[in-house]
Amino acid sequence: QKNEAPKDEL
Amino acid sequence: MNIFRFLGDMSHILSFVILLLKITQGKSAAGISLRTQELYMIVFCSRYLDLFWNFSSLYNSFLKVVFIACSSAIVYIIRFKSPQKDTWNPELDNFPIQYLIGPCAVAGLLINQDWTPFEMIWAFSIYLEAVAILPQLFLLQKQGEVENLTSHYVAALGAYRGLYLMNWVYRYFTEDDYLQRIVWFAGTVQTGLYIDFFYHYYQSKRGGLSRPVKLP
Repeated sequence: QKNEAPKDEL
Repeated sequence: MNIFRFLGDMSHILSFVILLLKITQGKSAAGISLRTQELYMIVFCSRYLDLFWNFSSLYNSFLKVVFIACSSAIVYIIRFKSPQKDTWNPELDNFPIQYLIGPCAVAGLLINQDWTPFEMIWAFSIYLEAVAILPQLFLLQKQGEVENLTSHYVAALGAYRGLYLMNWVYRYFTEDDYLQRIVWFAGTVQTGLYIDFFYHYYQSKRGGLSRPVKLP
């Protein structure tokens, strides 16, 4: 089960 | 960081450089949609509010500042600076952006990650970025023929979106814990908007010729 990623993109 | 994302960011920066060169060196904003540039300014200012409390890398924070600064400078030059402001044609560049901002704001309020104010603003900025190029594409369509630098600008933006798409696929398969459903959905819509432009861009640039892009 994957989770929403932290905001590490632009 | 992977190569797709890095090249995507570089392509995004290249688009700013092309546009800034065009309007400062060429002294004209003809063919450039101020509406689209204003939307990008809203997108970056709202999404990067978290500059004040999120830190993931110096690279990220630096580019966030660069994006806000570049989009603000572009809007400032076209709106207020002579002679560029006299080359902007409000009758041609008249896309009703309230019809983009309104629905994106509602979507941001309704569809976001965890119902905090910043998540709503952040989702709004993602949705708005997806459609922000529309006034520019409509302006090009009205003009029919697209100047070289303007076509390179739109192509660099389209390349940035395409590379980010590849970055998401790469990350999905290489990272154990990675999902970005809102971003993927909006990003796919956004990339799709460039397909028609790229078809005409390819048609006019193939064979090493540098003809202006003609749109039907």
